[in-house]
Amino acid sequence: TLLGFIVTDLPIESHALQKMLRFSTERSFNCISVDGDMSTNDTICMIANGAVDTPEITESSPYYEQVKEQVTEFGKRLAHLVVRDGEGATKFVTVNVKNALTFEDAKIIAESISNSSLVKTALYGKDANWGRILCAIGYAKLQNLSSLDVEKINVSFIATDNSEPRELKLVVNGVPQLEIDEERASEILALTDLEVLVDLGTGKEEAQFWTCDLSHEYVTINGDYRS
Amino acid sequence: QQGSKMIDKYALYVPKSGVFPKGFKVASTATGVKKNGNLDLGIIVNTNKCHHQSSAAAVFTTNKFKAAPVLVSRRVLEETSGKNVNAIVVNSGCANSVTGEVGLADANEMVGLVNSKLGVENSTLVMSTGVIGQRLQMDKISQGIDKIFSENEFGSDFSSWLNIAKSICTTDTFPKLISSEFTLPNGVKYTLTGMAKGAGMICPNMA
Repeated sequence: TLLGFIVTDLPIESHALQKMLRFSTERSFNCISVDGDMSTNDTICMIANGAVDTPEITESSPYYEQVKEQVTEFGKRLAHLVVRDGEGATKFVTVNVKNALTFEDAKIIAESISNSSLVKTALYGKDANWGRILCAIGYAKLQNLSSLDVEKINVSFIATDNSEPRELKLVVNGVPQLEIDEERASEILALTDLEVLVDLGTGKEEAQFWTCDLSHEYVTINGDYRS
Repeated sequence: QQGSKMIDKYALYVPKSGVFPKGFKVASTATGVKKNGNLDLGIIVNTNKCHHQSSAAAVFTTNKFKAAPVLVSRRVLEETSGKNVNAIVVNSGCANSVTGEVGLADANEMVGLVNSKLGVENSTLVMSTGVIGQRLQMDKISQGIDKIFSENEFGSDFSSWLNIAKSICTTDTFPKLISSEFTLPNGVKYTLTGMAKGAGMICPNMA
């Protein structure tokens, strides 16, 4: 279960606060997955008590957008901590889907990859298994297939430690790179933080999802939770 | 195959200090709902009475089987339009989920107890986390709420905030607490503090 609360001493009008929290959640807490399971109790709430002496923030306030962005980034930081604590997780994985036709398609594809048990076990095992990533893209529950073109898709691992080459291409314009630099792949996959980049090449929209690997420990933890 | 070496997540991700918003106080206690005796009840209250009244907002699970605390908190926000909500009470160890009418009564009792301590109706949101399908041990929860208020266990220092973050944990390996100070273009500084719990059953889609 995900529970969270955010409190601030800013005065924020209640309707504006609800809109702000919804915007933030769509880009933070609703973009994480540890195991693909949705709880009956998930709740994020926010209270603004107005202890700071400044005009109330409303949707028409000149500071509304700034505060909304700050709350969104704050929500992402909090959401990332949940993923980092994923039961048995050893890796924090950013799945970045870009150049989709729509934001919704990018998010659905990113979520599909993030929820794939086989992708997550491969990441745990440091296996550069691009086939499982493509498979998860292929069965993503899209409304239609207009964001997908098999001849335009690119899949890469991105190093998160500033080492070079930063990008390890696994699939280029739909063509698997059969002679992957396995040594470089092992270096990148040994990092605690990973990024999987999917460039669909069919549009301009992008979305990010954050997930973790799936380890033996997950089964140990969850095999006897109730008893 | 070998996984990555185990990392000390507590040392990496738990802060050692923080900056917290004015006017909030927090408290936590161990009621005995958690079998290991760890902190399992937390309350956050707004004590600010000047300048503006408080506002509250929330997003909830879209799971068809919504737990009692979700239904109760949503009702409170609907009835108040998010105005003048000044407390959140959270318990861990029991999710009060799939508990039917008795679960709803228990969640209502939790918010009622805090409301009565604050002296304001419809002023409290409630959350629960833990095992699904078990009834809350309301005797322990009630005593915990009583104790927190009667012994005025509220604080606003770092350890109080860290302890309430711990009180909502279940299988978490570390409490999740972050805080930041921001400056508006008019020079006014404000603070955001957030805490979360979650390690498994995580793929939320809240609305």
